[in-house]
Amino acid sequence: GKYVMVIHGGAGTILKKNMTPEKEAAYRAALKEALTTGYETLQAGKTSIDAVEATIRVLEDCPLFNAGKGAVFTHDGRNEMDAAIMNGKTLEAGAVAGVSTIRNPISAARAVMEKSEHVMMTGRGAEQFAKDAGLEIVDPKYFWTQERWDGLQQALKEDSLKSKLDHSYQQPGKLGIENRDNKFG
Amino acid sequence: TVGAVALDKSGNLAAATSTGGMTNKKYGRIGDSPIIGAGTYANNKTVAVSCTGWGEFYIRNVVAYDLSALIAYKGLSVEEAGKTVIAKVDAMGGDGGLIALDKDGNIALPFNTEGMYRGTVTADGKIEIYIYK
Repeated sequence: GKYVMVIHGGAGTILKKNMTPEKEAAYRAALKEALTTGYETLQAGKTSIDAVEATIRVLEDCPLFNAGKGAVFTHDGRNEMDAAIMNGKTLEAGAVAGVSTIRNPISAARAVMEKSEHVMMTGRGAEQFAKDAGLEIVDPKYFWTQERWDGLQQALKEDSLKSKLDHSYQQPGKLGIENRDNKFG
Repeated sequence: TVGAVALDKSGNLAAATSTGGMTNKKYGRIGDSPIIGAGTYANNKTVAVSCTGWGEFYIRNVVAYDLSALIAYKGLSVEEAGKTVIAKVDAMGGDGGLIALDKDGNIALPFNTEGMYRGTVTADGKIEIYIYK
């Protein structure tokens, strides 16, 4: 049949042997809830923009996924989130990057698209714009989850060990970070 | 990262992506998700796309727009275009996946990792959810 919506919740090392039945059921339920929300939005005659925003908000509010409530931590122990949205009819687009206080960054991206002449806003400016646009602002603690915090501590430990054991790790001119699959969140 | 693409009753496409970034990232690093054309793109003439994965490779390959361009200029199907752009990411050493929905309701969900949380729904309400390869 003709498809009307597709979603993803991230890609990476997702092995069945590492997944408990309970956790897999939770992921499937969350994805189903997101799809159902989007489908019902479309069935109600609303736009595809309304549908993708509503769907993403469900996923952002779910701590299982690396977005919104389930966001991973930066090196400094902060949650910095990004989001983007695009309208295929008008080619209008909106995005926010590096935000830490907007409960649903996707709605901020939509506000940038529809309520400003810009395409992307970052950091504190984006947060102020979202507040002025009437979006829900939360304490950064809202995004804290034990699993993501533990993930950061593990990554910091691995980096510390690697820098001690591998003298080529700290190469001159390489100030970035090593991207390993387990860091996708 | 999470993403959604949709096609409404008026034939209009939309794409959205939201992410918490990478664990342990520094220096205000930004990935592909908020960059239009890299991690997110929609055009009624072609396709709506949302990407997930190692963002630097999606930015350098302008993946979402590249997929649209392959349909627009080369006449590829959404499935062929999806495979092509993920192969480019893979060839450079990157990994991840994407979802794409074209203007006619055809889809592609390619990825080169062990798994990708993903789901689809058809016009008649049939929902399918997949996690592994």
